[in-house]
Amino acid sequence: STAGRRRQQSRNRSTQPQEAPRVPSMADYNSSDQKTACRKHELYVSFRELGWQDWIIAPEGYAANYCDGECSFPLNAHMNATNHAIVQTLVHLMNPENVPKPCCAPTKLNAISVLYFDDNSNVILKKYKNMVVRACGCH
Amino acid sequence: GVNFLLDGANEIHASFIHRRLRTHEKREMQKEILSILGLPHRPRPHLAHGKFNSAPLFMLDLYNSISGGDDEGLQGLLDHYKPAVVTQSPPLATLQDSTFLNDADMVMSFVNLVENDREFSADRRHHKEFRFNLSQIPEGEAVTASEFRIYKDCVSNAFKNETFIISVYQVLQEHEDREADLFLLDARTLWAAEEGWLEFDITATSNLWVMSPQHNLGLQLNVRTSAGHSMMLRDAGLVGRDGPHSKQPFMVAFFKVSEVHVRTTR
Repeated sequence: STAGRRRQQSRNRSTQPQEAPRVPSMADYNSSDQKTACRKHELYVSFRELGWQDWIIAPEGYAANYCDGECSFPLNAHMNATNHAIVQTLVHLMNPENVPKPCCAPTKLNAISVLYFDDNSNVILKKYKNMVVRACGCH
Repeated sequence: GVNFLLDGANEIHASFIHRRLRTHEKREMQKEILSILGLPHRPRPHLAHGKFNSAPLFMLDLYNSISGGDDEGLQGLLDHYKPAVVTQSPPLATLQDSTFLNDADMVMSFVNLVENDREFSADRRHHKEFRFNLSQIPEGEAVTASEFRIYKDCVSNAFKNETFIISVYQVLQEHEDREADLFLLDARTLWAAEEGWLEFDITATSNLWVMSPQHNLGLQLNVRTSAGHSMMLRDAGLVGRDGPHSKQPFMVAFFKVSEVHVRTTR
């Protein structure tokens, strides 16, 4: 559907010459700067350092991790880029002022089990879903 | 309490400002983590008998049996369960517990609050009472299985060649002038020489106690010889409050979430 429109736009341009808006090239969006690429970073939440070892029996803490970095072309360079990320990138390229780039966020989260005392000195073993980032990607 | 570890390239992310959290920021962060854990405030347990009574030990056994299997969480327990993780002999956690765990989202052990020795002169009937507080179960959690656990030591007294019948009752109603109304939950016949943890199924009773805490009047336990004579629980080798901490009686319940947990807006 875009092919016909593009041909029409090109015909319009030929009749009404005007400077086309500069569309950023692939080079502008390549993620050669690996420091800013979307990836998983380690972050450890320590129950011990929070001073909670009097009521949390186990674990001492957990590697929660977080996602950080830019989502830009080529999206394949990032882990698990979604179809939405491609669409978001296209819309961003067309309207960079108003539409942000895709978001670097968790794509896979794991659970942890926590063993702790309650106020009555009863002990609780509970599974908490989505506590540990296992993989990041572009959404 | 939040540490930034070194990345794979052995450097902290360049754009990240590394600083200590201010006191109020740390307090807010603690509140957020407590909220994620579904707790309104930081628990303040009274650990008069130390952290590692029988109930925490049992729970630690369960925790150790699932640690390393977090990919599947409690669901993968049957595959990962290894009786070798049990830290003492005889084992606290059994394979039956692992079966319950397979279907559980939460496991909770309950400390025995009361242990009264009673003796009625009419028929010299001895029994012990036990009470557990099930009033603070998080909303939306349903009991899938529940056990009362009591340790039996090997008997080396006058009863050493006896067979015992141990009965567990739910207290239905208490009376000042006569014995309480009881409902038999479970009974077990044991040799005096047997040693280890006895498990009594109290699932239906626990469900009732969670639904209507006013009906929670506790459990009664009594022991009779094969000839029908009532006897002291201590003489049958049953460990009570005066026994070692690691062999104290306790209750354990397995729960499944029946409602979606929604974090409350603060």
